[in-house]
Amino acid sequence: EIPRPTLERLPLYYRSLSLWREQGIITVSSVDIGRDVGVNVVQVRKDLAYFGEFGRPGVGYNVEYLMDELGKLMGFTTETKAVLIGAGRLGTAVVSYGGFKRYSVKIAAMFDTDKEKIGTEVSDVPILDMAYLPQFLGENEIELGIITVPSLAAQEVADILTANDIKAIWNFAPVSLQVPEEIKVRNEDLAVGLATLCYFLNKEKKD
Amino acid sequence: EIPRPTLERLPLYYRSLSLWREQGIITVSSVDIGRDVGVNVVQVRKDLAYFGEFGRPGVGYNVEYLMDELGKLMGFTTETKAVLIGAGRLGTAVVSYGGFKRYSVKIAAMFDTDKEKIGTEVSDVPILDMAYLPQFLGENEIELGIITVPSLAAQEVADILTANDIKAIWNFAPVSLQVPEEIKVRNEDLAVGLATLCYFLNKEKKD
Ligand SMILES: NC(=O)c1ccc[n+]([C@@H]2O[C@H](COP(=O)([O-])OP(=O)(O)OC[C@H]3O[C@@H](n4cnc5c(N)ncnc54)[C@H](O)[C@@H]3O)[C@@H](O)[C@H]2O)c1
Ligand SMILES: NC(=O)c1ccc[n+]([C@@H]2O[C@H](COP(=O)([O-])OP(=O)(O)OC[C@H]3O[C@@H](n4cnc5c(N)ncnc54)[C@H](O)[C@@H]3O)[C@@H](O)[C@H]2O)c1
Repeated sequence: EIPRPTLERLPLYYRSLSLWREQGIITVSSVDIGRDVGVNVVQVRKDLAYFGEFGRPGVGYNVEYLMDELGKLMGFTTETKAVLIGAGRLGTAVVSYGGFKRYSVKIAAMFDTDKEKIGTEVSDVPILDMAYLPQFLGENEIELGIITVPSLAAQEVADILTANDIKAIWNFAPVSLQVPEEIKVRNEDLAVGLATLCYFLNKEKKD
Repeated sequence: EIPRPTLERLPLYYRSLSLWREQGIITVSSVDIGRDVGVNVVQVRKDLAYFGEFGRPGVGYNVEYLMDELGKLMGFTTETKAVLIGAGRLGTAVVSYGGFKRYSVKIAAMFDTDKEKIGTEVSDVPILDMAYLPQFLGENEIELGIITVPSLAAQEVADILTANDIKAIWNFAPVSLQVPEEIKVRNEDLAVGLATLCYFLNKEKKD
């Protein structure tokens, strides 16, 4: 079983590797990885050792090989089909962010209740009428629902998703969702990243 | 010294406590906290034990008291002044998200190069001309810069911030910024949260 903190770091290593591959870099060291991601080099080696012997002492890691291994392990090489509900500021920023393609997540469609948005597109993703969501989920094998609606609408949206066989929910609305046990929910809160930064800022002031 | 994983969880506890305080709840147990945040109850007790004896066995934690203690410790009770550069989809979503007030972060102004946006406001925060940024930083004691511009512009923005005594940068652009050692940088990548969710989705398929 892989510890949770290690799991949270692997996508960061994968991102660094994919940027290096684009630049044509063949091998990197654990020091390179640690510096790029901001993680202690001993921790990098410990994390990667969970999956077998990738690096050779003094030679480093082969970028292509390590990326393939991590990709297979984390499921980044198989496509995950998603829908996004709430095509507002945050929703459209999420859809137009290219960073998700690296993990093979495909946002098939967005859904909204705003008549002015329905029928338009953002980054080639259509915005469809919320009334059509149950049928769309039934016709396509959608595994993931991304919720970027206002808090008051979030639970009602989650209910529609869970009633139509969604497997996982990525929730940005600042509410705790009530969903069946077997549905995986990840609550994203940007404020947490900011709060951690505040801690280091204030620690410095006190020291 | 508080371990990093503990530090990342404290803002989540703080958020739960602030939502309970708003609902008028006086005491909560470590089980309540663990369930709301999605963390194992033993871990909750271990995390809180770093800061002293808050809870009484069988009685639980006083919401108000625990919140004050955590707030002082993490620096959430002192105001952090920030500016945001790049008033696009993501930038305006960040500014209008109420979650930051809980941590006493005040976004004093946004900056952009787009003439159509300069002179307008989002959630009472003015959008100012990028040319004015150095002067604005000199006249106000701004500690934090939030970068939500396209990747190509990110380094140039970071250079202006560091040249004008910024202390910390919260970076959303998917590039590694070169900044002086003493500046704290947090790179935020929403794709990492998504990637972790994909891991659990795919693990389920394999099992
Ligand atoms: N967790 C975070 O870090 C974070 C950061 C920013 C915003 N947010 C949250 O994300 C959400 C969206 O924020 P935003 O700034 O994009 O808001 P927004 O108002 O720009 O967008 C909300 C969209 O949801 C649509 N909508 C409303 N009710 C709906 C329903 N029942 N079904 C389908 N669509 C519906 C609206 O028409 C609109 O397009 C809010 O809940 C906000 O609190 C969270
Ligand atoms: N890290 C993540 O998880 C994540 C998620 C979504 C978007 N992003 C990134 O955030 C950034 C913004 O995305 P978006 O969807 O909001 O884009 P956007 O095009 O909607 O907004 C960018 C804004 O920056 C302004 N701008 C451009 N150059 C500037 C400069 N030199 N100085 C000041 N302002 C400038 C533009 O006028 C525009 O208002 C991009 O780099 C994107 O890759 C990151």
